[in-house]
Amino acid sequence: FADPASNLGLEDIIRKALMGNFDDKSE
Amino acid sequence: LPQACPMNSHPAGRSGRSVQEIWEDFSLSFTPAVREVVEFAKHIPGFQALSQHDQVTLLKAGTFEVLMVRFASLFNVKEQTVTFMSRTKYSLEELWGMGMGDLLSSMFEFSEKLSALQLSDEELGLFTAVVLVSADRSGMEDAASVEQLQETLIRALRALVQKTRPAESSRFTKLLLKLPDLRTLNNLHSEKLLSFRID
Repeated sequence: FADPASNLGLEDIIRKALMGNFDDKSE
Repeated sequence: LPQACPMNSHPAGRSGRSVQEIWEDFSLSFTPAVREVVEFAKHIPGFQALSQHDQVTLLKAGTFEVLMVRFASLFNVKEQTVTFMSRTKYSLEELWGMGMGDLLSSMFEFSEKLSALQLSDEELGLFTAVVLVSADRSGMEDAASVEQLQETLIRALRALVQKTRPAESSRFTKLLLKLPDLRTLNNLHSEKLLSFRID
């Protein structure tokens, strides 16, 4: 089974938000 | 498979759009909502003392549950409707036809039970913090610290709930029982998500 969260790019959004990178529109 | 999620502007089953278009539409609501959850987490006392790995792990496991609590008001049990992010309302019957099925029914049930507790804004905020730190701890580096944080927040929530309505002694227990309900919803949601691949 794949990680369902990775389907949404969730980890990437979380990591960027934790680091305060709110300007990246790449998602 | 047609999929419907309140975080879309419109249910995917109705529009005939491509998967890419559906994903872009969803992402417009989803990304800011996740960022809000992260900002919320940063303000939970003790959260930022956890390692970055554990912060990410907790957020990955708990974001859906936090969003479910935050968006519970989108589910109108009396009218049997769900309001999507576009502010368009869809009936339960329409959404059943779009593949939401059991997950939709469980979300309605959860929303109804949560709403019945009539939480104040302060109680809801603290409960949401408890929800996040109670998420699945698989893969944590320091689960003991998360457990300690959870215990501290639950103690604070108990004190707040008892202070708000001292006569209703079962209210805190009812609130805590929402945690396993959210875990079940999270699992149902994950199953749905696995059937919707974005390549």
